[in-house]
Amino acid sequence: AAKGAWCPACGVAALAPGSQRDALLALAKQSILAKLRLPARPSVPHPPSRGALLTALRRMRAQRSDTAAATPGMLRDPAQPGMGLQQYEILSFAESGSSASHRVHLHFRFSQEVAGSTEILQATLYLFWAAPGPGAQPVTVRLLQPDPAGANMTVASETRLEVQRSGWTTLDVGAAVRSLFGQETLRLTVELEVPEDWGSPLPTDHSDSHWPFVVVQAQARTPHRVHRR
Amino acid sequence: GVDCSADSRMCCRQEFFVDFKEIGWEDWIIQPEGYHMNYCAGLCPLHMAGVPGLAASFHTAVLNRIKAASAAAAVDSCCVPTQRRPLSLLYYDRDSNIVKTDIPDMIVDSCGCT
Repeated sequence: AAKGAWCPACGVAALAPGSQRDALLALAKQSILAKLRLPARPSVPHPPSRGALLTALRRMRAQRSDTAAATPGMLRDPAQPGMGLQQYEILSFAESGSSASHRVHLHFRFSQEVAGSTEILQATLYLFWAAPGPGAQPVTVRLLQPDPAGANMTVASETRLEVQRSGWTTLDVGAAVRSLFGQETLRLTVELEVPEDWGSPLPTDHSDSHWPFVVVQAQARTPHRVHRR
Repeated sequence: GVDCSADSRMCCRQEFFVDFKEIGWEDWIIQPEGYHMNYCAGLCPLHMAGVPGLAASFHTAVLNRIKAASAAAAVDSCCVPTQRRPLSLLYYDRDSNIVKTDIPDMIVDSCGCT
């Protein structure tokens, strides 16, 4: 409304410039949190190391261009605006859990806000092997899920790999994450088992740029449509 | 569309930038640095109805005259967004995961009269 006048639509007196700016800032916060389905702004995060983040973003970009080149048009590019439905790319770094000399548990957490309102398009686990030694070395990757009958974990799937040189490996974990998003505990647990003489399958330093991570591509679920007869 | 200036009274796009640092959100929103929450403001008298910005053709001008002539019997239209684009966000969720998403229709690029 013009200065000193009333808003013709809502009848509210025009705000003083300072309080108008405060009202607009409050509206901006409310609008962004609502669109991200967040009840409030997240608490102060514990960001990953800069090296790990840059490496992960680089791997994601390389994976996306490989996929696009291999299946043109098949995989919807989440960065392509105008798709209508809101798309998400979620990058989750591993938290190390219980471990033995050559076996370790990795945990990947996901938030309810995204899990509760999206469908999974793709989920990929990225693992880095450093200097495995001569010849093909057997590695086993198990996806664990909570045992409904007790506190233990059961093996949902097991994959045996033959690692011949150092580098990244990717594993499709879409099915495991999809089943996870329907449960209470939104935590994906992965067990890595490597040959005894390797030592720990994880980098010794958490800030190492080869820290394992999972990338999930998700899309907002299509709203429930009511057809008028 | 028309961008508002200090003395514009007609329907226009008012720019408004929210600096995430100013509202204390720069620790969990990685990119961008702020949000262009532009909005539409101003009058839409009847002869401006259906005009997204300036009249650009003879047909529009004639139509406007007809509407102006019958202004006494009609009400104003509304000043609304005519073009919008997504807001791309890269942020930490509460599990410190990094989330990238494009929220559709969050940035107003131009305004016009309904």
